[in-house]
Amino acid sequence: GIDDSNLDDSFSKLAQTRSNP
Amino acid sequence: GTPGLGGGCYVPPKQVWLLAAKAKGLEIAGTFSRRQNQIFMDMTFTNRALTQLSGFAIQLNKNSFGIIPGAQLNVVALNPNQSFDTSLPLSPVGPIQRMDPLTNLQVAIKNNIDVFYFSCIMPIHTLFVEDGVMDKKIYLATWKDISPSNEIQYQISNVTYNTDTISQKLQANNIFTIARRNVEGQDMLYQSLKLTNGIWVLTELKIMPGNTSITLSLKSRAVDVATAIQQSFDLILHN
Repeated sequence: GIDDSNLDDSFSKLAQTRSNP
Repeated sequence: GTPGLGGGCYVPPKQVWLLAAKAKGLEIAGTFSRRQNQIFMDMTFTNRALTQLSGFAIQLNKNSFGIIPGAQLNVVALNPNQSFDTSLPLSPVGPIQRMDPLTNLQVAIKNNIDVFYFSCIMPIHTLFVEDGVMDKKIYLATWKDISPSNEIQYQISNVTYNTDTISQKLQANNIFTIARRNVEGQDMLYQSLKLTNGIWVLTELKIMPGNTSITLSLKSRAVDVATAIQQSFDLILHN
């Protein structure tokens, strides 16, 4: 099945990189 | 049905599209709405002439999203000073011709006196479909895949709603939050929407607590829609 925790982590990483201009 | 109820899609107030002085006494005010998965042109026809007006029909010119009437126009014969409300369902399955602005519609109305023409702008959020939730994996891959040079950023000012309300208001207009993260107090919303013609748009909203200016970043393979999409966020978040 889909590893949701991995996806969650990916969104967190995306948010991290995007939060600082 | 009352426009706007059901889906909760934002319905702008009706505007006068056709002035009686320019149409031998026929006045048309209208707006666009989306309910039960369908777009509607909600109009009020008023007879400001001294004789009866009858035999109404409508035609739309080719437009960017292939919008055509989904039914015949239903307007009764109007006596002087009489008004009639009608809701014309629209379908996005017609011939396509790019318009400027993108959602401009050119309309022809016929009655027993003459044929009259006007144009109006469809708010693009009426073209956001109900199945616009992008799969999270696909979102992440697509966001990565679209080059940063194709990302368009806007500031939306004077947004007085909190993150939950922002998300709910957008969702009521088929802009779906698929992920939400908080980084050092800043809320980041990852959202998707799909237009009736199958174009997907990925957005990110940065919301700082205590700051009424929020940042909208937008990625799509069809950048032409960006301005209209930004205007829809602006409209929805100020109503």
